[in-house]
Amino acid sequence: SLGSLELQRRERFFQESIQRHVYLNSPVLSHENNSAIYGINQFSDLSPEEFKAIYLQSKAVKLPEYVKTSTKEAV
Amino acid sequence: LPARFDWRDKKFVTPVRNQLSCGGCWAFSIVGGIESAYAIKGNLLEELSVQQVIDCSYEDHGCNGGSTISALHWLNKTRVKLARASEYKFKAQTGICHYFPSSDFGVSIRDYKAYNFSGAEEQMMMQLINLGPLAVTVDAVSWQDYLGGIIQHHCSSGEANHAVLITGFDTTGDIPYWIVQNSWGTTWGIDGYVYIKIGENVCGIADTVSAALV
Repeated sequence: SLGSLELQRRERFFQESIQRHVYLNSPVLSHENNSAIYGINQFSDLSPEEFKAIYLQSKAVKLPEYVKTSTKEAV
Repeated sequence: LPARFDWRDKKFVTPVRNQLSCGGCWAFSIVGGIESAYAIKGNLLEELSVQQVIDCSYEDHGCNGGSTISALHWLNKTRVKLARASEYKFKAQTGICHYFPSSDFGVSIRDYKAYNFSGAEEQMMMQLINLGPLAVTVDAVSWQDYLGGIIQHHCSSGEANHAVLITGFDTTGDIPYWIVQNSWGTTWGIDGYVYIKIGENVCGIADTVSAALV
């Protein structure tokens, strides 16, 4: 509800996301053609920690390097 | 290799889904790959049950996380038949594993391939064409703020935390890129998709690559 602590928290996360967008869109790294654009989306009121805890839950696995064994397999 | 290739053009890719607040990206990516592989084999393109994988892949942790490789290992070892999504609906939380009579419809896998393609993304493009869409893991921390364009920076290899499905690639422009389906709904990114630069293992996209054979 309006003025609640939760709303204040969400507003703070939203403001922090705008700071991130400034960095991510910085011209030093985004001068290339078709470079990615970052901005407000449905995750902008989440903290990075919340975002990781909810959406980034894939466990890493080490796999053998691919070796092209034969032309037949590639075909 | 063609300059551009996308399994969506052949109608072999199911629509973008939304995992909501369930950390089941690993299940979404492999089920998406199985759906496409099944259709490429000449069958009807059908949405299969992600919830079944979330509930039943016992080496994983349902909506609290999992791995594409352990889920494929489970599917391959048990030959479990994936039910239709309409018959085993997504609930965005881990539930009890449901079993179906063996006579019921379902899609099982007969094997799977899983490799590290870092430094060999051209070979990976060939595998995409040969095997169908590829389930991959990525570092997606910066994706919280992604709106569109080709990701070339702001993520690392070797720090995977998210799983997605590569459906194609495009090398016709200045920057070649992978066409990647995410599971955060169609309002995220480019109608639910994200483009990632090819050739430098951006976001670790080539580190953990897998495809099911049906």
